Amino acid sequence: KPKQQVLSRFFSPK
Amino acid sequence: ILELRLVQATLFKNVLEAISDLFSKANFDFSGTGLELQAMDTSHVALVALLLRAEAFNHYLCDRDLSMGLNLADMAKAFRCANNDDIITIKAEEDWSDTVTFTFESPEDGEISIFDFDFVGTNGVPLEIPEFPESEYQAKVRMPSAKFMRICKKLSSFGDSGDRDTVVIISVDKECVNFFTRGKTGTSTIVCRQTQTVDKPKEPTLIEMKEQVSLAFDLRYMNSFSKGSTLSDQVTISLSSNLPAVFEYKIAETGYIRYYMLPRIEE
Repeated sequence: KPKQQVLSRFFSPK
Repeated sequence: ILELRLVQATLFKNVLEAISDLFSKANFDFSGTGLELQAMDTSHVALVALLLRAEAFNHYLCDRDLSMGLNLADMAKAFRCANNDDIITIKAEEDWSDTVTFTFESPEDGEISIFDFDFVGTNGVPLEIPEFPESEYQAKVRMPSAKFMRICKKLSSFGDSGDRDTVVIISVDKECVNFFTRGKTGTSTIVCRQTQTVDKPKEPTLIEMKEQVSLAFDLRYMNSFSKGSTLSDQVTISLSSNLPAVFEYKIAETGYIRYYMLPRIEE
């Protein structure tokens, strides 16, 4: 099955 | 001091129903503008961002920004006890005692229920959420939110392992959006054509395509996102192979709920 990517690289802490 | 009032509990009940199965904790940011809520699931696959502008409330007083983490499961339980037409008051006192009070008042019999929630740590939210440039999205699909929910349900009933780990491929080609999944002994495809707005002006399916796109998503998450349908008649899905997909429900004139998720990729 294709691997799920995580969102971390698109959002940084405020 | 923070003091908010909503004369109908429905809006908040729907918000909690739309987020509490996927996200266990959320960060609530209250400011003069309104309420901004953010939550990330524990595996960092999905992010939800909600905005309810001050105008969404019947009374809104917030003279100092306040950010609080709250447990959504506890809140959802409390809100299930509230009737749709209960009046909700949300209050936090001046001394910032690390609790917030939600009061439900029945306009009929005057019964009042009071819930105090302690602040909790959150999964790394709040985050800075940029507005991704429109031009970076290969396709945008707008459809009735009930239709999107129905599609997710149909695909779930066919998918090879129920809701768990089933992958849906969304592909946009000219005036069609296809939802494809594989079952135990076959495949299932749901094709949605762009509808002529003159026939059903209130519930159009609109497709804007810059280039063909085909992306794989986890159906379990999509199913959860589709619960946003109680907040809006329409959902807009923005698709890109390089950016998080956005599933957006506009809440009347007063805000939105946006779910972000990246597609799955071949290793």
